Amino acid sequence: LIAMQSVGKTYPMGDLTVHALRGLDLTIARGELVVLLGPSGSGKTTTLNILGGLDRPTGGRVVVEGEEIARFDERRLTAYRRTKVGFVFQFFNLIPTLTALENVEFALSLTGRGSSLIRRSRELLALVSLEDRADHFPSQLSGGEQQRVAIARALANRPALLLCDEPTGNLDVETARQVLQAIRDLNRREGATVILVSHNASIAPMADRVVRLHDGSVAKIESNPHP
Amino acid sequence: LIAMQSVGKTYPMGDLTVHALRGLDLTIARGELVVLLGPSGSGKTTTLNILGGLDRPTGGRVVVEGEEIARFDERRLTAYRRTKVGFVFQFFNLIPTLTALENVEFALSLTGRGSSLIRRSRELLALVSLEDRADHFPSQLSGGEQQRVAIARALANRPALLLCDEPTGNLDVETARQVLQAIRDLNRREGATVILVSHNASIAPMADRVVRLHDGSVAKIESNPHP
Ligand SMILES: Nc1ncnc2c1ncn2[C@@H]1O[C@H](COP(=O)(O)OP(=O)(O)OP(=O)(O)O)[C@@H](O)[C@H]1O
Ligand SMILES: Nc1ncnc2c1ncn2[C@@H]1O[C@H](COP(=O)(O)OP(=O)(O)OP(=O)(O)O)[C@@H](O)[C@H]1O
Ligand SMILES: [Mg+2]
Ligand SMILES: [Mg+2]
Repeated sequence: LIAMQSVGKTYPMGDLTVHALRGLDLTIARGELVVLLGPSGSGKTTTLNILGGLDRPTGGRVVVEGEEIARFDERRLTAYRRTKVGFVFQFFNLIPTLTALENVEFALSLTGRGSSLIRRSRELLALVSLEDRADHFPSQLSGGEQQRVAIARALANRPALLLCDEPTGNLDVETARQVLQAIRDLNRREGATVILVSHNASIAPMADRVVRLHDGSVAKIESNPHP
Repeated sequence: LIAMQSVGKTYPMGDLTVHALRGLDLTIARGELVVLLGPSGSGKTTTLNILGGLDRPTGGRVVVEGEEIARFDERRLTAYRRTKVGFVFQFFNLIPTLTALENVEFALSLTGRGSSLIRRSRELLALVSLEDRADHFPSQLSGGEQQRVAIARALANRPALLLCDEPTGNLDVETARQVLQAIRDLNRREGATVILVSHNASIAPMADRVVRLHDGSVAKIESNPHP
């Protein structure tokens, strides 16, 4: 499904250049659940942003379902993001002027499912135990509640590619387990390809493979025989 | 040092009322290191915000060093926050128009230490391994790097009361260990009173006591004999 070949991302900073990614090589099969680990600053968010069409590499190739997405113009990238990708951002990116329910409805409406929009949105909020926070605005939600709305929103369109940037960083063990179960179900039942960035060591066992980044490139890949 | 007596915090939401805190009783001794745990939405951030003078309870009393801070006017609360409290926010609250170094310098300048401001700021960034990100703006930093600037900033004035809301939520195990060591040092060497909210189970052993919240009040308190 995905091939990243010698991908680079640099930021010129005066005399210095920051290499967020350098010579990153990674192939991911359709339906795989990959956990992406690595120290703070090693390039995990940058990798997800490039795969999700939110950022472009400064070098290398990124091929998704046979198409080189780094070469898409803005219109095609937007279509790619809306139809193919579900994204749980490290800092949620909820729409502050919409309630929890409206944030999920909005995501659903982007792929045009008119009828049962409200019913499906309520189901998604129930999946992350937020049915009684439906009418709260993001500023009226706890950190972990905002994170869960972001997860419900990402799952809404049953995306072919689910990208999760620290989806349990603000959740207690029990709530985290619930969320990871929902992500795993999407992978197992719908065949979604999932890339999960997490510092939570207990997440690694659920992966098909664990990819470790270091200083902007792949340092190590481990396979889990029975995830 | 701190006494919270039957503290309540309610938010009227149309017909329903949300009880973020209800009848919360908690006493914390000077120099204690307390870890505050509990499910997402149980009132941890609300508790820290009230102790840090960022929010007021709707019921009960909050006494810090003999003074009822919930009765302070805005000027006294601002002075309390600046001189007594160091705060690591769940979502950092960095000043977006200042670099990492400037964010730390700004915190130092609030307590008027003119000379060696830059040197001390650089030391604090080095403490969290960010010396070569000094000139990056928050938008040019990774999630964990932003979190570390927030930590450096909170430690800057060696506060008497350090309040940390999920300080390692975006950090890998190794970086988290480094940060927790710095927090522990402030507690052991400077005698700072520390209240640490965390979902990270490995943090509990470093506490003198572990306080568990549930639905806005204290459910359980455990003492660690030898933290
Ligand atoms: N402004 C507000 N209006 C209405 N409800 C609110 C508001 N702020 C917080 N709440 C509610 O109060 C409860 C406690 O919030 P708080 O942020 O203290 O939880 P928390 O323990 O920090 O959770 P987390 O672990 O998810 O960060 C939550 O259920 C939240 O929905
Ligand atoms: N706009 C930018 N300008 C300059 N440097 C940047 C910019 N964005 C990111 N960086 C740098 O690129 C590196 C990789 O960032 P990235 O956000 O991908 O890390 P990460 O692995 O997600 O880290 P974390 O675990 O802390 O979230 C970091 O060292 C960061 O400082
Ligand atoms: Mg990141
Ligand atoms: Mg919170």
